[in-house]
Amino acid sequence: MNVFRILGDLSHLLAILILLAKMWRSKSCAGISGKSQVLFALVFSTRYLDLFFVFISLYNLVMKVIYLLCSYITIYMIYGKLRKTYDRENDTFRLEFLLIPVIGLSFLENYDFIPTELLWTFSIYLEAVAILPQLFMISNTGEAETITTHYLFFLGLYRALYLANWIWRYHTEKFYDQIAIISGVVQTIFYCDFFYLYITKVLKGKKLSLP
Amino acid sequence: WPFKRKHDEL
Repeated sequence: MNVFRILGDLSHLLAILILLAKMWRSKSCAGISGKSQVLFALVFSTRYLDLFFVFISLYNLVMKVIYLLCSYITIYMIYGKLRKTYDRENDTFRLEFLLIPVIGLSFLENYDFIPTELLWTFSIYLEAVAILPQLFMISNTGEAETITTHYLFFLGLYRALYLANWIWRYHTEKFYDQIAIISGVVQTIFYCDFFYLYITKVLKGKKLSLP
Repeated sequence: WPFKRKHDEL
């Protein structure tokens, strides 16, 4: 465990909690893509199957359980408790365009052709693209609430810190996981445009709106 | 052990 990894995990947790707090306090999920949140719940559910088979560490166990619980609470808020505020007209990304290629790729490029490994690989590839419905929704409406942009910033920061973690692990442990690294690089690239807008607009006190 | 690799990251 290195500093980049722990900061990355905490940044990820903070993003998830910011989203929940926003919904809880405003009693609204306006501007949040339910589709992206369903994809993230699918990511955690298929990746953390190892909870049933192996104990890695208390930290690992607790964080996995928290991520899973939070992602299901988020979905319950969007499609249950706060469904009247869900902006489904602007959440129009077609999930099959992501799911079909991701399923195909996980069958082609994986570490072992067994169900648990395939599901893990699927979760890694899916996480790389799971934010796209959310970014698509923002481009549909042309704007995002500031709190939503903080959520996206910490989610992107988590990915960037994981890249630093992998560089660190490669140099100190000679450990690398090429599937996670390539997907992580792709995922981080999706945030670059957003980071630019966040730094040039949101941090200067302006609302994020697209020209 | 149903995994080829140990996935210790989140």
